[in-house]
Amino acid sequence: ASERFNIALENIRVNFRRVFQSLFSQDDDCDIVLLNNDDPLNANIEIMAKPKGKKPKSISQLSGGEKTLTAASFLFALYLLKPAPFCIFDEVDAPLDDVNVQKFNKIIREFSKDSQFIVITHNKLTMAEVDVLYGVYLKEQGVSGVSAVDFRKYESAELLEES
Amino acid sequence: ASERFNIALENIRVNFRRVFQSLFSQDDDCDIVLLNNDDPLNANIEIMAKPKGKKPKSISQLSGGEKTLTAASFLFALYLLKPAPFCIFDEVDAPLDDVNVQKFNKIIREFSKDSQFIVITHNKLTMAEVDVLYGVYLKEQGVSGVSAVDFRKYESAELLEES
Amino acid sequence: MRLKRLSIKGFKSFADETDIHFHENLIGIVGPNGSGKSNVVDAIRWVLGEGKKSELRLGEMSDVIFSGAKNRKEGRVARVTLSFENTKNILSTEFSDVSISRILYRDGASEYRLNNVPCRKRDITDLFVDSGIGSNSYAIISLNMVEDILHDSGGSRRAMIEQAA
Amino acid sequence: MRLKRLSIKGFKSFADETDIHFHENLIGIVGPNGSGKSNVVDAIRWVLGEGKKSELRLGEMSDVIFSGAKNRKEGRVARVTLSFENTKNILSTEFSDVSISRILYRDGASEYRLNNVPCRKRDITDLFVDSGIGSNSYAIISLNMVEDILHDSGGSRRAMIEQAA
Ligand SMILES: Nc1ncnc2c1ncn2[C@@H]1O[C@H](COP(=O)(O)OP(=O)(O)OP(=O)(O)O)[C@@H](O)[C@H]1O
Ligand SMILES: Nc1ncnc2c1ncn2[C@@H]1O[C@H](COP(=O)(O)OP(=O)(O)OP(=O)(O)O)[C@@H](O)[C@H]1O
Ligand SMILES: [Mg+2]
Ligand SMILES: [Mg+2]
Repeated sequence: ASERFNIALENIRVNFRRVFQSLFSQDDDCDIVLLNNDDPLNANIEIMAKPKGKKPKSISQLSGGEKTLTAASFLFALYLLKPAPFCIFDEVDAPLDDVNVQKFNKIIREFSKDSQFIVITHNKLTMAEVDVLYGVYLKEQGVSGVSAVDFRKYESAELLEES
Repeated sequence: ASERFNIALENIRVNFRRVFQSLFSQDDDCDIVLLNNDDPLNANIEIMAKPKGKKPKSISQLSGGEKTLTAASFLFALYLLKPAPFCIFDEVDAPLDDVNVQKFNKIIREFSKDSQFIVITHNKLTMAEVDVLYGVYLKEQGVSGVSAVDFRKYESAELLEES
Repeated sequence: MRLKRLSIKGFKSFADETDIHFHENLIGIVGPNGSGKSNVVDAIRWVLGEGKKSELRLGEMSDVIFSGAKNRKEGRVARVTLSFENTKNILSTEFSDVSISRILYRDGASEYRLNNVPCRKRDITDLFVDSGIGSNSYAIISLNMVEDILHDSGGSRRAMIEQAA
Repeated sequence: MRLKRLSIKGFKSFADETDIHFHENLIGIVGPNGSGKSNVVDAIRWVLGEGKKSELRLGEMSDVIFSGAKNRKEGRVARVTLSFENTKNILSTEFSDVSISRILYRDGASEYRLNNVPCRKRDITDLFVDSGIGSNSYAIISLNMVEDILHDSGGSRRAMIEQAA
């Protein structure tokens, strides 16, 4: 069991570095490290991230957006090892700036060749990227309904809501 | 001491309901309740929110955006009791949809007649609302700089970053 | 495996029967705050067998049932059905079209169904065992989980790696 | 009271002397992820006397000092100065122009200054005592505090109400 786990972890490490450098840049570094190596099945798994050569001592010094990109890199690394048939992201793009939203969406678009991706978002760049949009709305007070939406209409629909 | 606290709490309750109904709608209800009333100085202060007549049993059933609006209503209620000379919001608008971002910004614009507000944001609607924009950027790897930004340029600046 | 349809009735804010079709590969879900988007994600976690109240933002498990609104009485039953095609034979079953359902009545009676035949929860979780899908797998992610993944609270990181191994 | 200028040098990612002027009433701060926006907020909390490492996202208090980068050596000192006009006499001092500073050296020596004269931390916090401003007041809010405010972890809600009372 620990043999299998170690091989999986090594694969994830390699994937993690690759994805991390595509979301950050070639100058960025990251790693997945097993603390107290002697007992791999119970050791703590630490994530290290060093965007742009900075010397963050720990993950908690990263910015909100950098934390989200680091977590996303880890999740994508897991996906690359075993592509789940479908994935769901609920507002994971909220802390990201436009450039990082586009990088994030590029990776999801790539993965959506093999799996289905469901993305919940308020970000217009992400809305423009998907194949189909479903709008969830309150059809009466406290009761939800769903209908397919045309992105161009959505832009004005939300403002319609305001009127 | 507890006399002053009770008066303050009553004022906050009134403010909270007023702001909450302006961020949600007239059909929405909310309250601030002191649990185990006999000892006001140590009692727990509970926030109750019931957007659109829904019967949420507790705050944890609210959506991400509804939680942010409820917390903002509470903070604005405190501000109305004692207007701090300046306030800072760091990406508080991130979970909000366009309609709620505009309501939120309307309140801040109103309060900025008496106090200074500093708003950190990735949201274009908020950027268009402020009097002046400062752009923080990495002038070299790992080193931050600040410069005043013209909003119109910012739109393209971020995409410039991509090239 | 391809998702085909999610059908929800009486689950959280979905008082009426509501269907979402998954014909495409990249599907966006949008809507105002509080409209019910994250409730859709909760419905999928629930039908996959999620047992922890905190993962579904519930006080009580019975809070999944529509609790009523201004012009509506509370619901008596919550039902979610997820149907898919078993392409690439990812799922350990010989059916090519598979649907899983979970039902909860106000009186506490609950039921799982596989292709509309009552079954145990285990039959559903066994179906997905090697697919990477599960109620708390790396494949269903909300923004508020980012802190958990980075700080590895409760060993969630190890559990995710084991799902992918 | 009106904010006039924030001046940062050697604090977190601000290796060089950087000034932000607050002439207007509604000021937006924008920039890419990781560029240093939240570090500006940390600088303001720090100069107001913040003592908790967790509130400043620090491992050690000395982590506020610029820790170096690809082409830069680590800094020796972190210094933040916040200057304002004491309009409406909100602050308990007779000066009309007030500036507060906080300085930390690598060797651990630290200093507060009021109008460039060394003073105690108490002198700074006393200045703001009835203004509603403080390092952890209701006036400085990040998105990740929303959960704390709603679930009142650690009595933060009561502390905020007392600041406003
Ligand atoms: N059992 C229930 N019956 C009726 N309504 C419910 C039930 N459980 C939750 N809700 C309601 O569902 C709403 C939350 O929906 P949800 O979290 O899906 O919103 P959302 O679309 O994700 O919004 P956001 O964009 O803010 O994240 C809440 O207003 C809550 O009151
Ligand atoms: N002592 C220090 N020396 C150098 N850099 C530091 C120091 N402390 C923190 N940093 C760096 O500052 C960066 C974080 O900046 P900050 O949190 O202000 O970003 P931000 O602009 O708020 O981004 P986001 O939009 O993602 O929230 C991190 O990359 C971190 O490595
Ligand atoms: Mg949601
Ligand atoms: Mg930030």
